[in-house]
Amino acid sequence: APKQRKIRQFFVKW
Amino acid sequence: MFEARLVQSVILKKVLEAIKDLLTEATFECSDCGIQLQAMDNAHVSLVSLNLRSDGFDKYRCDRNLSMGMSVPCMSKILRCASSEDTVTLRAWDNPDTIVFVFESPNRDKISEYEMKLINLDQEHLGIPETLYSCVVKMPSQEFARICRDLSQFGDAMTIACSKEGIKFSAAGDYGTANVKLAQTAETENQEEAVVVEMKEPVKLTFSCRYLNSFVKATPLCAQVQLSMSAEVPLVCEYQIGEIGHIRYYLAPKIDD
Repeated sequence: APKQRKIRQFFVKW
Repeated sequence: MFEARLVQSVILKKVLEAIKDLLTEATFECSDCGIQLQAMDNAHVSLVSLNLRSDGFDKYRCDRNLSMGMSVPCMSKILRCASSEDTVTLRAWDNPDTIVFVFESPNRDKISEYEMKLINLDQEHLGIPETLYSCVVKMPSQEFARICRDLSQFGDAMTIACSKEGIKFSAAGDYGTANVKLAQTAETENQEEAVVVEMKEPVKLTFSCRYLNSFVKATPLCAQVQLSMSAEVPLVCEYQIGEIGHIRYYLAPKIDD
């Protein structure tokens, strides 16, 4: 089954 | 001093309903431009971004930038004390420990004040890159809410596939499968009922139903919802908030290893 990603994998930390 | 007044407190009531499933606490950033909030849910799977522009308020004053950490359940309790016809004013002093909510009835014969303690939050702030999405779909928000509710009965995850024909939602589980297809509407006079697909490339992505069902709590804010998707990046689910701003939900997709 596809795995749930975390949102911060996609965005840059400020 | 910070003071923001909205004649229609119902807008703020709806905003709280739209975030309280996902967030337990959040920092409200107040500046000359308005009020912004950005926060992830506890599991860090989704992100809520709220923007209320200062020019959308009936009165707005913010002498210096303030970051106010608030308990969302507490704020929600306070806003439930306002009648929908009431005017709401948010008020805080510089370096505040508390924020005051003032509700006034239409003929000003009842004035209620609720003071809430602020909390110190060390929240991670994420920069969201500008993205050109492969598919942008606008559709009636009630229809989207209905589809999320219906399909979540069949599985924990929902696949959204978008092509030039339209948008297809599907779910599969132990009981069977469910598929809902929406075609683009022809030129219609009623824009609230329209389904419009702007597509550069077809997209197929899978998302957790639980989060989508939290996002659709924003349905009372706007008749239309906008879904923006590209392969293997978060979905953006956006609701306009009248003339004052918007709420965007970002949801990380499920991806095969």
